[in-house]
Amino acid sequence: MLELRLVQGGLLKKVLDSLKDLVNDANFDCSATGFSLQAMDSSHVALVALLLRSEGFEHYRCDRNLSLGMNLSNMAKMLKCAGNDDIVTIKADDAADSVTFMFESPNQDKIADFDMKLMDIDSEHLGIPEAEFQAIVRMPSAEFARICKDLSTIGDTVVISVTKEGVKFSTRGDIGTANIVCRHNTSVDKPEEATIIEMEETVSLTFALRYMNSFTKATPLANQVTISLSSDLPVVVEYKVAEMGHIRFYLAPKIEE
Amino acid sequence: VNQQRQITSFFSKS
Repeated sequence: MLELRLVQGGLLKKVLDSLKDLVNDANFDCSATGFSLQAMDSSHVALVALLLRSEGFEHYRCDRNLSLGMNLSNMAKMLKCAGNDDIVTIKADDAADSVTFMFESPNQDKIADFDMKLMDIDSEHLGIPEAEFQAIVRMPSAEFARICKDLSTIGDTVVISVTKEGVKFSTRGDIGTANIVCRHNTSVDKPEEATIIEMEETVSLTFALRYMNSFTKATPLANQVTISLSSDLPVVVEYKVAEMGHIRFYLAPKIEE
Repeated sequence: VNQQRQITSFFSKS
């Protein structure tokens, strides 16, 4: 028996909106730790890892570890029917072939339940080693989204370079080139407007902008995004999900042959 | 030419 009650149901809507374009079908794993997901895009270039810790739910009952295979665009369709302020409860029986999403309006005057068919999904779980990063950039998530969107009008790939000067996002295309440099800046009115660059070593990596733009669908989840870089390793683009967890996108770099 | 790597070449099956 699984029963997860999330008061901030709007968070789940935002989570699905940030996943559904990258991944078609995925297993949601439910354990005492929390509600999690690991999935790759169909070309195995990007990976997403979601964790919503059990403490973040108002009520969290998971009698035994369960894996719920869901089509993410169908799940997003169902969650779209919840109000942004609704309380969302996810329910499933141990041997269930469906999952129930219950939506309660904040003043309890409207209660809806949506039942969605589950599916069997063969997914390989990858072990993600703990890595020391050469550079970690924290910046406003909206700024990062803007940069990715702007650069993708000019080129297909972005070179992200971190040096003492700051973090530089560069692209080139048929019409020309573009470089955007963001400097370390903590003298801001609000902490979420800060850009914090921690650099152990200079690093420069090339990534496909198509994937970066897909990751920025998570922007409504968090004011800040964390970009962790190391030479010849996938970049990690992380958004916090309120106080209860995170969504991490891993993207393999493009490497010169 | 930059070749797109796959995520599976960095992380192994657990």
